[in-house]
Amino acid sequence: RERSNSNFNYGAYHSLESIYTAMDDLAAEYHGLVSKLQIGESYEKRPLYVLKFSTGGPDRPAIWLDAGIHAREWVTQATALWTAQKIASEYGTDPSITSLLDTMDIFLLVVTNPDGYVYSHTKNRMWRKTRSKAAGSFCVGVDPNRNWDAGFGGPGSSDQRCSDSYRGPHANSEVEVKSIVDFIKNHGNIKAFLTIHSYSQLLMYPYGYKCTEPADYRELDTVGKAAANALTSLHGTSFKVGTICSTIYQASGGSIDWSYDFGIKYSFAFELRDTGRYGFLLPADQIIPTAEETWLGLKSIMEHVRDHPY
Amino acid sequence: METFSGDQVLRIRASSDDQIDKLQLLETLEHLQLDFWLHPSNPALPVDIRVPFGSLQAVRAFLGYHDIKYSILIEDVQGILNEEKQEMISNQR
Repeated sequence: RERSNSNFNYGAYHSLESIYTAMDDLAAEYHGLVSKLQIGESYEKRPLYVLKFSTGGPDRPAIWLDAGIHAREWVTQATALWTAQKIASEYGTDPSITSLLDTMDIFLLVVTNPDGYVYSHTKNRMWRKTRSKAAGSFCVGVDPNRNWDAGFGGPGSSDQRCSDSYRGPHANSEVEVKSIVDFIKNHGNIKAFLTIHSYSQLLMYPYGYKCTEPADYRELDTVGKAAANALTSLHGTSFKVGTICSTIYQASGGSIDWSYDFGIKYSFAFELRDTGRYGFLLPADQIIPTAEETWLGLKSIMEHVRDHPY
Repeated sequence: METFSGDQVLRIRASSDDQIDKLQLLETLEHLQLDFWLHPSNPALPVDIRVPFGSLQAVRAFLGYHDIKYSILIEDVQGILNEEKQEMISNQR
């Protein structure tokens, strides 16, 4: 197997196998900095791999990043992989990345919902849920972003198994969600939780399960707006910033609500660009521009996290 | 492989809370097999729905009857998927 990322086409959509191979290659090429950890396996027994970026040292604070919890939002997995290459290749040359990784670790889950991702490549391009089955039901899967233990079962999630926003039988019923929850609880020192979705250009912070402002509203709003401005500066893509409830809709059982209530103050969700017409069916020639602008937003938040320990 | 020939994505602009309620009702009609890309929440935000070809007539009639404004965001979902597939084949080459 060729052990180099230099020929990998970041401007194309790839199969799960191809993404996992690229992650191996990245870990091999930057072996002192990047390692690949398995944090669990999906319902259909596919590994859940996290890339760990670390310059060493025990018990360091860390930033969590995940992408593609809704399988069909392919630009998010592609953006995550591009971001991984960016972080690895610019450590030691880019002052911001260097200082960040000299202070903190980064964990990046490139494909959060691998079963759904494979299903969207082979059977149904519009698939968004997991692929878990329940006895006595014809319908498959749970919306993994309605399955977290944060206002679980409340408004903006469905109890109907066939619905695209079916919340599941109980919080953390999906092994993909539970694996992340367990990893973060066991780590114990995660300071930011950033999740990458795609649709309608939004940067959101808690809450979604209730329409009240979080205790850190002022700071989160300031950080979010600064990140959105940084993002916009590259290609002019405009992002709206606010709580989930005020920018999109009330939705219960979402990941950043759980992470915030768990004590991770800097919890944000990105909804990447869609041109206003294609949704998550973004043409491949927009992957790299999307990743580039998203990186500026991510970097802005990560720098704030680095400079504001708590 | 499921196909989406003739499926359309509609962008709906509700003008009142009453229209939002109507769209929330639409969301519960499972036989229409609607895929909400943006769920109805308040009139300031659009609602995007992928409507299977077989449900288009019913949904348009519903919107027309309740005087809810909409535009077509994607004319034929399968058309975009075909372009995407071609792009992937060419990338693999």
